[in-house]
Amino acid sequence: HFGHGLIGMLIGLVMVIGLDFL
Amino acid sequence: GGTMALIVGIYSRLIHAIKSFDTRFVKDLVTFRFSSALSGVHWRFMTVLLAGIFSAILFFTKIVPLQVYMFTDPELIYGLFFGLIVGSIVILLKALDSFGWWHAFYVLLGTLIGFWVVTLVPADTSESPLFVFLSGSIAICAMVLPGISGSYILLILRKYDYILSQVGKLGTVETAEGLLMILPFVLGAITGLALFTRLLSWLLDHYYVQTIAVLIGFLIGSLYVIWPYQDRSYEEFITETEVIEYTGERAMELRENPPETNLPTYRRLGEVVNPNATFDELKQIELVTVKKKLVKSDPFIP
Repeated sequence: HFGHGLIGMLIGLVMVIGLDFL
Repeated sequence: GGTMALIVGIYSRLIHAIKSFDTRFVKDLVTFRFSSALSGVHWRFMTVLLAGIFSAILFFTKIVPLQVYMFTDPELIYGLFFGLIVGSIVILLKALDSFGWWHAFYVLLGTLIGFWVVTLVPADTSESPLFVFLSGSIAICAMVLPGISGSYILLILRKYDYILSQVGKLGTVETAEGLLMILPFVLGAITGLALFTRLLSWLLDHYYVQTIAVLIGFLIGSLYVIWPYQDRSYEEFITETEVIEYTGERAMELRENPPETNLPTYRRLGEVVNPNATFDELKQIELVTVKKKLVKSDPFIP
């Protein structure tokens, strides 16, 4: 499940960057 | 535990708020001086925080059951937290003003300690009340530290299944015994929390940058176990045993449709209670509730 891990990491990064931006 | 508090930047406030619930507060409370009790504690902050924690627990157990997905889709869930923590580390490090080599030293120190803790191997320990008390105080310290989970520390101390089975006794005929066994744990947790938040708040007040740098190190150290691609091994704990008819409907149902075993908890058939009975109809069999817990994970690069 290589893709799953990648998608998860991307979502996590986007979440934290979004939070920081807000 | 403390991970999210550190990530969203309320760590210092959280520690000071926990610390504010002191003996004066308890004294005011038991003497019914409520307004005086409330005036000394950060109750607004704690109420909002607890409301948030409570709604998150409800949301992530009932609507989006994270504890199930952690077992069925570990790559996705661990990946999410990995991304979240990597991003936070960068942002937190940037927030430390004038980053110098001495900061790097504290970050490295935290990383080494964090890595050491998250790769500890479970050890057999005593079940004496004194050690249960100690386990409670260590586990609660882990809970307020970022990157280290309290339940993980209980696993390392081999007290996870013990506490869980005592909690399982609550509400049954053994409620009193369960409460008595949990009591040292709860007292340990309260003592540990009271002492540790005092130490942390002192450190944050006097050595803020160094403390935050070590805590960021803990986050970095914990990345090793949060890495989504791991060979995971689980341990199973039997939390409940019920005796049912061997040829009864529930037993037949379980034989026809074996339970999915990659769930955090599932029910399966155990041993036959009376294997020497003449007829199957007279036999009884155990129905056990199994709880799975991650005990070991070896990261790999896919």
